[in-house]
Amino acid sequence: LPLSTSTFDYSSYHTLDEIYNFMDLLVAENPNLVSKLEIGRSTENRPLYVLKFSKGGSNRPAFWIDTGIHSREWVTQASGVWFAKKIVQDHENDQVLASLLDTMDIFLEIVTNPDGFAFTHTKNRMWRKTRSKHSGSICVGVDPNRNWDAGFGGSGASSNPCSETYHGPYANSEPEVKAIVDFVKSHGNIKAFVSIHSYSQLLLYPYGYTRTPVPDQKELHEISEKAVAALTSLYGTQYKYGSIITTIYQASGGTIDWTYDQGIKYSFTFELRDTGRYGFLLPAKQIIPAAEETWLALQVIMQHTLDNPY
Amino acid sequence: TETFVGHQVLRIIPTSDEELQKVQELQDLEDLQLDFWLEPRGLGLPVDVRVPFPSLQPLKVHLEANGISYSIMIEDVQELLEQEQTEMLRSSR
Repeated sequence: LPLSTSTFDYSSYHTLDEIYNFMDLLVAENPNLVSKLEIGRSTENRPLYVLKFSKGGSNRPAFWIDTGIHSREWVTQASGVWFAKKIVQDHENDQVLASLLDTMDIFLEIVTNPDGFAFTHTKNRMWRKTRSKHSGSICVGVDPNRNWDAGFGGSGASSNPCSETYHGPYANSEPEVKAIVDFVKSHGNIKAFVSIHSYSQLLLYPYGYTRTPVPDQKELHEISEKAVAALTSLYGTQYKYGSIITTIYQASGGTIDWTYDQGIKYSFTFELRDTGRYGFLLPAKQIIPAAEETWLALQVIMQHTLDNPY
Repeated sequence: TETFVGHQVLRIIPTSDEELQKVQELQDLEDLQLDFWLEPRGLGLPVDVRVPFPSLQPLKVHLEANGISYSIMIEDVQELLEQEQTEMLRSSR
């Protein structure tokens, strides 16, 4: 295992243990900025770790980023690792980051579905869901992006336990989802929530479960336009943006529909690259370019959150 | 460990409502064991589907019989997986 986060290979995919080891190294190297919280345990009793980046204070407004909720989307967990190092590296010299951390905290959950992620490394690279087993289901796993209490069980999710979009027996049935729900509710001061998926190069905002536009649709659309422009400026990667239901399809029980309904206005989902050559099997050499371009978009959302307190 | 020898990923771009519906109907054919990487979303938007080897021929015949064009995005999924594994081993060494 690498001895420091400076020798960690960010241009390669890593196992769950290597990522958890990276987290411990980052915390040990930056005790005044980074801490590691355990917000719960997965179905198979793996810890659910969230990195907290804070310059002090208590219960400050916060910016949440999660990656890897769909375990096979490896470029997202790898990007989460890169984001963590970027925040540490730039927290004093980057104007956006420095000003954000002056008044806000950042929470980053890199491996949101550790059971599924471990399974992709050991048994089935194509695994997407959790690894829960519910009575009466002949198949394993629930789609953790259909299990939230927002339009739960509606169109845009499957009631078939063998489907990749199975919504689960009830909302928050998955401990990986329940842990975030409890954390968001207990913290109560999260102002932006970004959940990162792959692939198909989209920046999406609520809703997915209904065609009713969100009250803040105009503002979210404008932010998306600016964020996508920043992202594309680096390598020319083309993104589409809009609400989930108008841009891709109806999806019920989704993460950011729930966070938006909790009052977290700046709720977004990214679908990172691939352009249609590799799909989920994006070559490792594209990890850093994908993370770099996404970071530019995240900074637009950060700046807007900072400039528009609510 | 599950292997994906001979699995292919096909890219289908529905150009009419009729085609879109035909592709959506594929999602209900459980015995084909199709894994939709990108689900049917709308006209002109790509649908990417991983097809196990035994389902390849029947699916291609079905698509061609319905005049639905497709391209092969990944010739052999297992080959890409092995490249990925090799990369990871190289990096960890």
